[in-house]
Amino acid sequence: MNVFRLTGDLSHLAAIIILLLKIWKTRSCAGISGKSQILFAVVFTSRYLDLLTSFISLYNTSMKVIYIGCAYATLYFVYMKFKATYDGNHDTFRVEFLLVPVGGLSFLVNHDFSPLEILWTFSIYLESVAILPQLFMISKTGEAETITTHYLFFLGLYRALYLFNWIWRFYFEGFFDMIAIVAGLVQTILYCDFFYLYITKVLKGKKLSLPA
Amino acid sequence: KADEPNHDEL
Repeated sequence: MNVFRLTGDLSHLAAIIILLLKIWKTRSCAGISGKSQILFAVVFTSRYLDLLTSFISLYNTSMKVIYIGCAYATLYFVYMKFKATYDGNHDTFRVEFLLVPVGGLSFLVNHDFSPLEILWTFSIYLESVAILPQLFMISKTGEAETITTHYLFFLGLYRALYLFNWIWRFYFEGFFDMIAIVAGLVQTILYCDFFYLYITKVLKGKKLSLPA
Repeated sequence: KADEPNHDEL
């Protein structure tokens, strides 16, 4: 555990909580892509099956349980409790274009050809692109609520901090996991355009809106 | 191929 890893995890947690609170306080999930939220629930579920097979630490177990719990709570909000506010008309990204290639790739490029390991690999690849329906939705509507941009910022920051964590671990522990690193790079790059808008607009007090 | 996949990260 190093400072980048810990702040990365906390940033991830902050993102998830911000989203849940935003929906709860405003009683609305407007502007949120339910499809991205489904993908994140799939990511956590397929990655954390090792909760049943191995124990790493109390920290590790509790964070996994919290992430999974929050992911399903978010889904419950979007598709049940606040379903009337869900903007499905703008949430039109075709997730099969992500699921099929990612599923295929996880069978082809993995550390070990075993069910749990393939599911872990699948979750790493899927996470790297799971935000695309949300970004697509924002590009379609041309705007995002400020609180939604805070959510996206912390979600993007988390993987960027993990990149520093991996550099750290490579130098000080000789550890590296090529699958996680490459997927983490892809994931972070997908946020770059958003980071730019966040810094140049949202942090200066303006609403995030895209030119028509 | 890695010796033993060890996923201690989240």
